[in-house]
Formats: sequence, structure tokens, C-alpha cells
Amino acid sequence: NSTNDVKDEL
Amino acid sequence: MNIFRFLGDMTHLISILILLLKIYATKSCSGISLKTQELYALVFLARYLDLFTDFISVYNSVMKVVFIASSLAIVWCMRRHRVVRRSYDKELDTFRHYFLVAACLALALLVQEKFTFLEVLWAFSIYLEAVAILPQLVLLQRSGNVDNLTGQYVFFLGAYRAFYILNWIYRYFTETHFSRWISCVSGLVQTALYADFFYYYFISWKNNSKLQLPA
Repeated sequence: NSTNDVKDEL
Repeated sequence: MNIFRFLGDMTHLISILILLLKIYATKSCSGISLKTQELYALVFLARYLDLFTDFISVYNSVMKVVFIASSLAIVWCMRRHRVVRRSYDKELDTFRHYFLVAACLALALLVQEKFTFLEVLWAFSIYLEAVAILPQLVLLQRSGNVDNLTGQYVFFLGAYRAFYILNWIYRYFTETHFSRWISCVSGLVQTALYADFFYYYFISWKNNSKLQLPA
């Protein structure tokens, strides 16, 4: 899925 | 990961280390709002629920554990530590932060990316983090003089989200479908709340004088 779906930020 | 986000995370970590240093070195939490610390513990617990479900990177997982553990340790210290809790400004720290929790929860139920348990809690944590500093800023204004470590703590805490705004701008221009408008709007509100503090912090730094917030 696209990066903005994954909460990759703290 | 980009330099702005890394600097933001490091600034955030530094702010927590400064607070831990202040409490450990001075065995005092005067000038620190317990309510703000409780709100931050809630922010991290609500946001990092995916700690065990989504593995993103070692860095991401380690930082989440550090933020959750440190915020809970600070709340425990201010509530239970027999020496530290005596210096808590209970009569000054009277901001009704439960209203902030209720308002952010209501907003998260109305505005989130997807109406799922994790997304609602994530939006709740983003909104709550934006206003979590309010009890601390009110306490600083009431307590008048601000000790250096407390001033630096609030300064780094405000600076971290400013770096994140640069990170979102950078990601907006470098990634095709990057849309984090919930984080961006909340981050702008969060950083704006520090505006007057930054101003008085800069004045005190320029005049090399004690940080004084107008009552």
C-alpha cells in the first residue's frame, strides 16, 4: 500500500 | 526518512532527556505540568498501538518504546516518587485537561482518514498532541520565573514539530501521493501555540536575561 497509509512517522 | 524528520525526532528525544535530567538532577518537578505529561503519555499510547502489529524499522520501534517508557516514567515520578512529587505545583497546575481529551476524541470520531479503531485513535493522538502543551504553557505563565532546564525542555518540544512541518513539505514535493493533511494542520496548530513562548525565549536569549513570561 502507499506510504501515506503506513504510519511510518513517529 | 529525511533529515528534517530525523532532526525532529532527535529534538523530541533531547526535550525528553532534558526533562528527565531536570527531574533526576534536581529531584524536583517544579514548573512542570503533570497534566501535560499525562496527555503526552496518552498521545504515545494511543498512537503507538501498532508497535506490535506493524514493524516498520528498528529505529521506529525503538523510538516508540523510548517515548512510551519515558512519558510513563515521568508521570510515575511526578505522582509517586516520594521526593519529586513534593515539588509538584499542584495548586498552579489546574488546567482542566480532561476537556482537551474529550474534545480531541470527539473530533477524531468526526474527522479521520478511515473510521476504524486504529485510525480514530491515531487521529485522536495527533489532535491531542497539538494541544497537550497548553497546561504546561499556562503553568509557566502562572509560575512567573522559568528555570533554565524547563525553558529548554519547552523550547525543544516546540522545535521538534517545526522540523516535522519541514519534513511534510519535503515529502509533499518528493513523494507522489503523500497526503498527511491531518498531521500537517495539527502540526501547524501545535507549533503556533509555541509562538509567544518562542518570542519570549528569543528575547531572554538575546538580552541574556531570565526567561519571563507575562502573566
